[in-house]
Amino acid sequence: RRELFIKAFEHAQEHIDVIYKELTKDPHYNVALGGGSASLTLEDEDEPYLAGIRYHATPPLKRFKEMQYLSGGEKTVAALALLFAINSYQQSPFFILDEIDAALDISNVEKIARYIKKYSKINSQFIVISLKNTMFEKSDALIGVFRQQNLNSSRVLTLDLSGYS
Amino acid sequence: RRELFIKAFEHAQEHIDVIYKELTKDPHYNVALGGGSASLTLEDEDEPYLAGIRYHATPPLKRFKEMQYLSGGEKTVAALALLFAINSYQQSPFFILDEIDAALDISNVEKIARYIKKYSKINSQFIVISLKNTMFEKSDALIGVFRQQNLNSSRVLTLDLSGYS
Amino acid sequence: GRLNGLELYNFKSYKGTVKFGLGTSDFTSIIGPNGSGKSNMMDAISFVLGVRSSHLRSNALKDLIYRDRISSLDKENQIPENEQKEVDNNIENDNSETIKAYVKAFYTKNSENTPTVFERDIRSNGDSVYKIDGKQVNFKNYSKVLENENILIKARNFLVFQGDVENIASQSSQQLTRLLEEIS
Amino acid sequence: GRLNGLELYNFKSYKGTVKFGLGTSDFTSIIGPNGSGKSNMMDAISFVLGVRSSHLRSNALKDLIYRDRISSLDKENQIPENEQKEVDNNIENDNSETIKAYVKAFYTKNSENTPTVFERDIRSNGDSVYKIDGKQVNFKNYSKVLENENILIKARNFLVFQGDVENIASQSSQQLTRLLEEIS
Ligand SMILES: Nc1ncnc2c1ncn2[C@@H]1O[C@H](COP(=O)(O)OP(=O)(O)OP(=O)(O)O)[C@@H](O)[C@H]1O
Ligand SMILES: Nc1ncnc2c1ncn2[C@@H]1O[C@H](COP(=O)(O)OP(=O)(O)OP(=O)(O)O)[C@@H](O)[C@H]1O
Ligand SMILES: [Mg+2]
Ligand SMILES: [Mg+2]
Repeated sequence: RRELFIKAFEHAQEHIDVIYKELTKDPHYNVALGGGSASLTLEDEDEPYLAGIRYHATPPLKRFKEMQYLSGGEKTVAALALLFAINSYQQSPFFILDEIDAALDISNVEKIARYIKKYSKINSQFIVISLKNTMFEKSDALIGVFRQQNLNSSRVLTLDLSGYS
Repeated sequence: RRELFIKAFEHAQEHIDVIYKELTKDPHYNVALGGGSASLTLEDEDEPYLAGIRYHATPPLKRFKEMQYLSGGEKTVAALALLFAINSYQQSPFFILDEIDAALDISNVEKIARYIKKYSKINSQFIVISLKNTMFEKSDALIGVFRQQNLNSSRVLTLDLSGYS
Repeated sequence: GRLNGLELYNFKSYKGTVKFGLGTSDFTSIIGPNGSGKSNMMDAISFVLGVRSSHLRSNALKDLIYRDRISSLDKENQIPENEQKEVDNNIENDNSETIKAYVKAFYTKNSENTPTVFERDIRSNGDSVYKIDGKQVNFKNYSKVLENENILIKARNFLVFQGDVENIASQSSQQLTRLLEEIS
Repeated sequence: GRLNGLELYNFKSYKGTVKFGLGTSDFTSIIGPNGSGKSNMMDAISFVLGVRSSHLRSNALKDLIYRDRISSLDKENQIPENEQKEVDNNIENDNSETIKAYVKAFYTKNSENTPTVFERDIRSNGDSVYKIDGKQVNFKNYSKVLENENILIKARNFLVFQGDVENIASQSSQQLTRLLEEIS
């Protein structure tokens, strides 16, 4: 039991910082400098599954590491980094994300959408519900949901975007 | 005590439906038909302050009245109607609203922004934090907040929009 | 593996049968106005994978069946369905119950060419029944097949419901340990 | 009445003194990128009106003072400040304590021409001190003056913090009664 736990933990610990950096670095600067830093630490090395795991994330150009100091948008980005790091241990075939971009400003929506686009080709399929065009315009296909009033029912239309540039 | 409570309750009860209708009706149709319906009911008529108050809201063209059936955006609009109805009893001089439009689609942002613009002139001042231009472009003035990196500090700039059409 | 498409029958705001495919798209967006049924679509996918109805903004399986309107009478008549029935339904198939609603997910495993059909039905007696390629199975076997595909329902490490994203970062250190325990 | 302007000194992410006016604007928007300090500005307004620091995303008043960096050492040294100090601070003004941070709100009452200055300081000993037009008052009198202006701090029926808006509609029927009781 301890073995399995440690293996999963070490995997997430190794990936969290790289993923957080990629989600926060400014795509226009190629400098490796970009991006914040994130870490996972065990509260009790001996019996880890009985104690907690601490998560710290520091946005680029900031100095605090406690989660309580993060703003709404900064917390969303830190949360997505954690989700992707933990999931990468037993990579699920697909993700379903419902309006994860609600608290993000346009530059952060852009960064998350790029990340999703890139990793949807390499790892898992992504199904993302969004109201922001900066997010959905990068997808390969759209599922348009609408209400058909006379039937009092929801209906869907699908649109393949790959033909459009 | 009972008198005061009943007075406040009846005030909110009278206003909730009118406010909800105004927040949900489609501005392009002048028909009085537009808009949903909302209501407040006492669980115990005799000693109201010892029991609860039920809130129901039905969006336009929908049929359910329980809050659990509302979507994220529909709940936001219902919440704002309740806030404005309750506040109108002892009208506060100003409101401060932090990203209330996060779950709203563009047409609902438009409706809420119009409502705020209209009532800011009649009732209270509104100070609204938003990431969506459909919301802030209707304001009289902007406070731009930015981080001055070399000082490691937040700074503000103000911009009066009234000169612009 | 890949999710190829879905078929809903009388699920939440989707009346009758609604089918669609995801084609070859790796990144698919679901868009539409407030209240149109986007989150209900996510609920449909979560439902067919075996997620409990309490995570689908409802109190009982019956709430997931398409309803034209809720009259206050209807409200009183609802028997609070026994959630437990979701998990320990047995194999014997009492055909007497009609299917009130269902969701099918078409999913192709890496090593195969034809999709596997995962299906979950809601019956008129409030039971929920699981099927793979049309054959009824119990919940335990159903989730085992999903686990082989790294679809971990208990950990839900691939689903983010509306409004939940920030909570992932602010969960307590104990919750984080529990999540890691689920996936290890 | 009207809110005319604000002055912050070492409050959260605002280093030193930051002042601005609202002019004649009835509808003012605060905009800026994620993490720039928008919600901290709302916290400043809530703070000066007497809202407790637990509603301002912090555990103690000391967290509201501008900090250049948090070293782990600093973290250990913090005495968990006694929240209660916020409410029963007495009038005698022990000048020995320096002011670490403050917020001033310039507010003009309907019947007057010159603004009233509401001020709340954080002292180095962790106390919080309230002033009206430069004169120290206790919390009770401070909130009475605000109540005369229909600024009801306990009900907070005019503040919606980030992420809270949907909760207003889904609060329990008892909570709704309590809110109405506050404003009646
Ligand atoms: N059992 C049901 N039968 C019929 N309609 C239902 C049922 N359950 C929910 N609904 C309807 O579904 C609608 C909500 O849909 P949903 O939550 O998917 O919206 P959404 O597209 O996600 O909106 P938003 O953008 O605001 O989040 C409600 O208006 C509700 O009336
Ligand atoms: N006491 C403090 N001293 C210095 N900086 C602080 C202090 N408290 C919070 N901060 C900083 O303030 C920032 C958060 O600001 P705030 O929550 O106002 O952002 P925001 O503009 O609302 O962002 P969003 O759009 O994401 O909600 C954090 O990055 C944090 O580092
Ligand atoms: Mg939704
Ligand atoms: Mg904020």
